[in-house]
Amino acid sequence: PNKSYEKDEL
Amino acid sequence: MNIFRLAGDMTHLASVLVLLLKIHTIKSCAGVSLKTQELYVIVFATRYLDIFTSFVSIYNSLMKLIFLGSSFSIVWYMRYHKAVHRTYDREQDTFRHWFLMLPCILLALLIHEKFTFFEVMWTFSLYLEAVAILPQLVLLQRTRNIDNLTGQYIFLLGGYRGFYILNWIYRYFTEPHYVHWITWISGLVQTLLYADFFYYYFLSWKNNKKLQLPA
Repeated sequence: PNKSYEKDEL
Repeated sequence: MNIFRLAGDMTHLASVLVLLLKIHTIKSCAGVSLKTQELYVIVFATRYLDIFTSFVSIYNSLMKLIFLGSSFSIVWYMRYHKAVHRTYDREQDTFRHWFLMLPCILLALLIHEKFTFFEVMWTFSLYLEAVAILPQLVLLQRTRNIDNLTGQYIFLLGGYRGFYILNWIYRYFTEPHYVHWITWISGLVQTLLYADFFYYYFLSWKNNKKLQLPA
């Protein structure tokens, strides 16, 4: 899985 | 977290504070579109559905709560606070919510990264945020009489979007696999909607004149 896919922006 | 992202979030926060300052202390919402504010409530409510299920950082959770709380309270003030409500330009603020929401719902159902409830809602919130400023821009054009706080509010909102684009460019070059076409394109569309406003904002600032949009 693509780690940067997590929604870490607002 | 890079400097562009932080600057974007802080500009966003500042825009909300400017608007709350106008509404809370001056007790006026003249020139502010309730339609746009209600669309922002929907944007934040659909985007932050994961607020209790996914944790990124205290900063993120706190900001989500601030944006949810402030957008709800702005709408509450404009609808139910007697003095504030009196200053609302109801006759001019006639944009229909569904006119913007329906295409965004359809687009989110068609174009998304994953077909799950949370993902479609999240995508919908991105599309809706891109166009949520339109009722506000239409209202500005109609009233033409723009006070400083309203001008600053929209300027800061546009600035927030600009910083987010710089943040994406930075992340694209510094993080492997950082590719989010849906976020980028809707963010770019959103920023372009401010271009016209920015042009006249800088013109008025350069000439040291009151901001006025052409008819």
